[in-house]
Amino acid sequence: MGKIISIVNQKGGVGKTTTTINLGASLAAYKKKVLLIDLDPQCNASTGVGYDFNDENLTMYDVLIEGDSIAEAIIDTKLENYHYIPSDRDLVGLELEFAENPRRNFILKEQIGAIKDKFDYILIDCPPSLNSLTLNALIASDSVIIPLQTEYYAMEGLVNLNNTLNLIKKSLNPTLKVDGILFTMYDKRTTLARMVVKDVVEAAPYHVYSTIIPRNIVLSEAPSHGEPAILYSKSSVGARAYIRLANEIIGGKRGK
Amino acid sequence: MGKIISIVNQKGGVGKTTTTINLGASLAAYKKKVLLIDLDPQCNASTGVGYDFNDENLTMYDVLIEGDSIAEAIIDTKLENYHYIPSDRDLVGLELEFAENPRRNFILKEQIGAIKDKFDYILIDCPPSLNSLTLNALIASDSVIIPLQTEYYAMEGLVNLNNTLNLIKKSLNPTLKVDGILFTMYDKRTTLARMVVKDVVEAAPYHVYSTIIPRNIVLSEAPSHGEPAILYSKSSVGARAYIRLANEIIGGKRGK
Ligand SMILES: Nc1ncnc2c1ncn2[C@@H]1O[C@H](COP(=O)(O)OP(=O)(O)OP(=O)(O)O)[C@@H](O)[C@H]1O
Ligand SMILES: Nc1ncnc2c1ncn2[C@@H]1O[C@H](COP(=O)(O)OP(=O)(O)OP(=O)(O)O)[C@@H](O)[C@H]1O
Ligand SMILES: [Mg+2]
Ligand SMILES: [Mg+2]
Repeated sequence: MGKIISIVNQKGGVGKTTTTINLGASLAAYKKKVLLIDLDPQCNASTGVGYDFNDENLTMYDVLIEGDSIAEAIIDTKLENYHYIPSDRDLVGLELEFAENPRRNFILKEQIGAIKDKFDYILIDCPPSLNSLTLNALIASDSVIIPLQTEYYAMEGLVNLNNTLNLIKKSLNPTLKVDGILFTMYDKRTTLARMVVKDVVEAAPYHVYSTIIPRNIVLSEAPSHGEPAILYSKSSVGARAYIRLANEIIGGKRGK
Repeated sequence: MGKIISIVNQKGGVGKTTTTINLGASLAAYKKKVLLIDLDPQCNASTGVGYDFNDENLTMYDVLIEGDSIAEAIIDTKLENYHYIPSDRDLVGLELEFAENPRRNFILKEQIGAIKDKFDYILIDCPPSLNSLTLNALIASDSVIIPLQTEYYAMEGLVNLNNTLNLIKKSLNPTLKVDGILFTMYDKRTTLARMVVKDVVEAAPYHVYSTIIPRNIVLSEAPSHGEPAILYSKSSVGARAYIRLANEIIGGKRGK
């Protein structure tokens, strides 16, 4: 029975896409069957796993707006056990196309059931806003992972995100859990980063992964090669951090 | 006659808020009368200029959704010539509250005329998405500045942003111009950053400011003190870069 996890944070540029791609690849390296769903019209996760936009594949636009089969949109990556469904720029129109439709935020939930059992993990990369696309992801998910850049604005945004998640749990998806907060782009030399980690660990209402993702140039270079970091530079600090995270998640080790 | 400039990029975390706050403060230091409008429900720009959320002030929610007077929502900062209008978390509801209203993307334009002549520059901080809030900003604006993080995904997003701006110009705001692209968080030690600058300068359809904003810890520490960098640490590399940018914009020097 696959676990559906949304990678979510309305604050922009905190490492949602980087986490979805590299956690997915690392779970696949541990022989878990993984599907990455790109739900952001920016299509960054699609680029980062090497999608060729000239291909005639189905995308999440076809699945959500045209009603095509989600199973037929699945594409292989170079990594065994790792598959994905690309996004499309036109997904930005979902909000308007379905403005009148009360079911607009449940479309993914209705579709995803057909493929849930084919994978151990389904990871959904969300856009940086709390719009219909993110709501579709949160309603279809079992749990969420919150990437948190170790910066002041990102920390402040946590309160807002917590309120939203509670609203979703109350009315739209009562079983939604938060698996954990993941610190990203951590630079141990700065007082700010250490302060954010300390404040969040003390105050956050959720579990905090003991794995911390450091700032590492490989993680921002790999997307230009269309590869996850563990393919682009397996021994890099960034790739190894996501492998540790995958191990922590599979092992279910409780860090703080 | 004031100039209304939107600071816009749908890619998240590229330095929109940091640019709006610090360019605004630097223009004010050059004795220009400046208004900062925070149009992002995350309220980062409001935090960054020291807004106290316990105050009973009017916000952009009251202006856009309740129809209150924009002039009455203006608040002073510690800097002479520098004023702002705070945002509100509930602004995220604009899209739904006005889904039926064909004028929903023109509300700011209708309101802002009343105060345009009181300022030399009105800078609007936009959220990381192309929703009704950003459309309100683009339709009300004379021009835009595009902060561009020197990273691969941010560079890729430029194509998308260009398409959107052309659509807006064609149908909603024919006089909208792009004042320039501003490179942010530049780390000269990385090949990636140098590659992005080179590729964008060669290919971009817009003017590129000769001022480049380097990655500088002061720019991420200042928000936790509710101050622009030129108040928090005037001689820092980050503060001085935004002062250079303000000088370049006022002087109208054409860099490349
Ligand atoms: N640990 C890291 N070290 C260095 N660079 C990183 C790291 N994580 C992410 N990056 C880079 O930082 C930028 C922002 O990361 P990313 O795009 O994954 O964030 P996001 O939250 O998905 O952004 P958006 O809100 O636009 O969807 C990207 O250019 C990415 O390559
Ligand atoms: N030149 C810089 N050097 C170091 N840190 C920076 C710089 N510019 C911005 N930052 C930090 O990087 C993070 C992202 O910047 P900022 O919030 O301004 O981007 P944004 O585009 O407004 O994000 P969003 O898409 O969420 O609105 C912030 O924590 C900010 O403090
Ligand atoms: Mg992303
Ligand atoms: Mg911002």
